[in-house]
Amino acid sequence: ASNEVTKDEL
Amino acid sequence: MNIFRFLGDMTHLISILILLLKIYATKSCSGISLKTQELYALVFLARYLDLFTDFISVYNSVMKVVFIASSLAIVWCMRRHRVVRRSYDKELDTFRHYFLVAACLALALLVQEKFTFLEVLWAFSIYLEAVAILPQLVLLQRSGNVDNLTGQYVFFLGAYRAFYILNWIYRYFTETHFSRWISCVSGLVQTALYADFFYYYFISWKNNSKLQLPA
Repeated sequence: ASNEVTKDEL
Repeated sequence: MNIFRFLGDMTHLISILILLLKIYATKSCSGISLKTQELYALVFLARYLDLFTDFISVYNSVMKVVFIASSLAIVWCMRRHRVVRRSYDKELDTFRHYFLVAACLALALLVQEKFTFLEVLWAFSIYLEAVAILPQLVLLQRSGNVDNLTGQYVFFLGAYRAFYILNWIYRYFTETHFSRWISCVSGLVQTALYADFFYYYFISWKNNSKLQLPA
């Protein structure tokens, strides 16, 4: 699993 | 998207609309820090480069474009508009904002999720947003009197930060993999900077008097 966080905030 | 995040975005949008309204209606930018506005423009440009690489939702993309366009429009008005620029409190707006940019860039190079161009710029924009309000708060402090629209502008900006913190708390408890400590720590710092302003804002609201900051 990658620990990349989706940047879904502004 | 939860209600706190949505309210945060809306109060952010309202704060920008209030600022645009003030500039448009009064043809004046007195009490507004050009340095803070330049920092916000830089924050949005650095963070929303992902418009070209990642698509999240139409809502996200539209908001990003709105934030970039409005911040550039405000900077343009304050620098170039024949009438508006005359009301700029240049001698009060002396905060050394380049130091903030340099410090945030250095921090972003040291602390980021991944050492890539976009990730460094993203972290840089988060750090810079946290401190971008400083020149504005210093300017308000120096001028003492705060006009109504400027006071509302800063109030809604602060409300936006407060809602984002509630949003993170909500996400922390409802999502299994929510960890975003760079945003959260920076967001807490940013909100703390408003604490003093909020205190005086509420006092003036309670006493139904004009907002005044102590010298």
